[in-house]
Amino acid sequence: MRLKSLEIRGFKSFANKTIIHFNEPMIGIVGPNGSGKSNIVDSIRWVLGEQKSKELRLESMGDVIFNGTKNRKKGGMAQVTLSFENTRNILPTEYQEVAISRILYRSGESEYRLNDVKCRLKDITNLFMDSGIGSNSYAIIELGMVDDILADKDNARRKMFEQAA
Amino acid sequence: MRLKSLEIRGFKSFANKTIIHFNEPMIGIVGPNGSGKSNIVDSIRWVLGEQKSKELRLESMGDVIFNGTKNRKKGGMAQVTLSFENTRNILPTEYQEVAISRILYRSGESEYRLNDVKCRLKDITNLFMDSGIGSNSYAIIELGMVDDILADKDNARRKMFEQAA
Amino acid sequence: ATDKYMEAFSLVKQNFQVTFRSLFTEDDDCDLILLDEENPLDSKIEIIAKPKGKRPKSLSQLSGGEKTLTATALLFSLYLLKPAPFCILDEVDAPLDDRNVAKFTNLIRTFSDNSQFIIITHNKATMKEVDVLYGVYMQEIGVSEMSAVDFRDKKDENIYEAIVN
Amino acid sequence: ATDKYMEAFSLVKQNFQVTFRSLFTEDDDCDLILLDEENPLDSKIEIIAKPKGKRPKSLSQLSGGEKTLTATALLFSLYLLKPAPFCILDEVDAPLDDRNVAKFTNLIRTFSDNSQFIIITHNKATMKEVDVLYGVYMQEIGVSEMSAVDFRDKKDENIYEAIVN
Ligand SMILES: Nc1ncnc2c1ncn2[C@@H]1O[C@H](COP(=O)(O)OP(=O)(O)OP(=O)(O)O)[C@@H](O)[C@H]1O
Ligand SMILES: Nc1ncnc2c1ncn2[C@@H]1O[C@H](COP(=O)(O)OP(=O)(O)OP(=O)(O)O)[C@@H](O)[C@H]1O
Ligand SMILES: [Mg+2]
Ligand SMILES: [Mg+2]
Repeated sequence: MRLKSLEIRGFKSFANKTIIHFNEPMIGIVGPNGSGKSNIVDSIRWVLGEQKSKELRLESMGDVIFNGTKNRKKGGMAQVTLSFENTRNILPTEYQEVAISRILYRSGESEYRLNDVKCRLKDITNLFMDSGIGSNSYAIIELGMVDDILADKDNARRKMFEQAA
Repeated sequence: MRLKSLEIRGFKSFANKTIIHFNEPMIGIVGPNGSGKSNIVDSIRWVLGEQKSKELRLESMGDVIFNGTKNRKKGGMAQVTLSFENTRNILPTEYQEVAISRILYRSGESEYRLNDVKCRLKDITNLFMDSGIGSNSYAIIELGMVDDILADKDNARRKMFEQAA
Repeated sequence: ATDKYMEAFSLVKQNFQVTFRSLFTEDDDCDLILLDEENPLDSKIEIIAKPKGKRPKSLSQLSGGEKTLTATALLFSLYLLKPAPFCILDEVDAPLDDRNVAKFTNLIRTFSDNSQFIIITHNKATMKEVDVLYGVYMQEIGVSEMSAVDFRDKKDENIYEAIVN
Repeated sequence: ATDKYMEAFSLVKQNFQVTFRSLFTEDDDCDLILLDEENPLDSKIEIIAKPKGKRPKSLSQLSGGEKTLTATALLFSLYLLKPAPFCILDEVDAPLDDRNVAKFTNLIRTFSDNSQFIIITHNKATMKEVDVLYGVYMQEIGVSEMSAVDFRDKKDENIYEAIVN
């Protein structure tokens, strides 16, 4: 299964619609401090169903919506869509391409979509059950995880082994 | 008061006698991972009287002595000497140059010296009382301290303010 | 459940020994140990890492970069159990010297047949190794944007300046 | 004791506002707040940092590099209260982009009239700013050695290779 693209709109500092295409094996993301690189990582965690606002560096889930600057007012919603090509039929579905979306409105209403059809988070997690992706799989490695492994904070090592096994 | 030189012998990975001279305002220390750069920082903390082995990344104080490799047997003692030029008479002493040494033998015996004369740690800490240096002053900043300030772990911020005030 | 866990544990241990040696050298040793073999599912896990003929008594004696490489080797070993279609690395290379950055990116290159790797970095050596660079920047204050950087025809200094200035 | 602490607190706060602005920009805001003004000696201290017209709700919303710059500004503010004769910085620049590294080293340059700064780094931009470079390396396995690198007559790539290879 390969990534195809990521579309971010209204999520954290990405007030405008932004699309990244993933056509290569090794993709580098660079830019100044505070420009939004880790926000891209957060958006992928979020669209895959992350429920813990702490994991997304937020005080509450509503903080994922672009909260405005002195020149631009705050956004009304956040939307992220991650598209995959279902190569090797790893995903148990008849589609060749799978797009999962998550939307949160400032009212608190939220929605998940699979190929543009409303669904529940459960439908998405079931879809990814065996493919090694989910908002808490080893697909994401940051320096914070390196520290947790070294300090073995709250039995981090055993928990990671359990999840992988 | 200016630094003049640091001499390290038998301390951690510095099995051989090593001398650094400090003649410039901004001195850079570079080298590969694991080459010994942070060990230099540890040696300065140690010679200034650091008592907590955890602050020096050790399980016990005896671990500061070079513990050998497959090609070289372990050392019998660790010695560090830090020399200052007493410019501006910041230090309340008649010497123009002050050299403080700390020695630890594998037997566990340890010694402090001021200009090569044996003394107690108390004599050294009294000497430095008002100059802003001591093994726990703000003379040393590492990424770990940055994390403690950000997380405010165990009231780190208040403790740092107390020490500075 | 215990058998499944033990089987996974033993596979991760094997992966760890191979991965550790490609990040350090073929002569380096490492191990993973279940501290409580009677109760594997609740047992703490100990990491033994002995780079370059050194004899560190515990992980805490290793240098910053050596610890990062060791933890990264373990995280990759867990990943190898069930390779996720994509893997995101957020500034994991920050504590590494240039030679270790090269080992790190070479290792990722070998995994990239099976998974796509998204690598966030400030490190120029890493930037040279990836297949494409996306630059993230804020033209308007507080609003993130992205654009691909095709650097095959630019000099190294120009890539980064093109993005960050 | 409370008066002494309050006086120090207010000086550190002033220093913080100046230092923060030299690491960010003149239009950026920051503050230090005693959460419990009735009991300053036991009170927690809150850090407010609002870089570049953004409106982060708390420190945790800032990026990795922005947090490091903020904490560094606070550590320098404490240092300025009673400047120690020397200050050691161990890889504090790791999370910073090139532009922020330049601000960081420029700030240190202004303090270096009063104190000597020993800066441990892997960052080439920092290496260019210091007055002298000492290289630490292990010729023999497990044994550290040092030598000064006079790089005024070498090309940049050669300094580092001269030390690390
Ligand atoms: N809801 C939001 N609305 C607008 N901006 C936000 C929101 N949440 C976070 N931000 C901003 O996004 C910025 C952080 O971006 P991010 O963490 O992605 O930076 P980064 O590129 O990873 O930087 P670094 O190199 O320092 O790690 C912060 O300055 C923060 O104020
Ligand atoms: N008592 C000792 N005897 C011999 N070697 C030791 C002793 N204590 C620590 N070491 C070795 O010193 C090395 C660590 O050095 P140090 O932490 O100074 O590295 P560094 O140059 O700061 O690297 P990095 O760039 O990764 O931070 C470790 O490999 C460790 O095994
Ligand atoms: Mg980041
Ligand atoms: Mg170090």
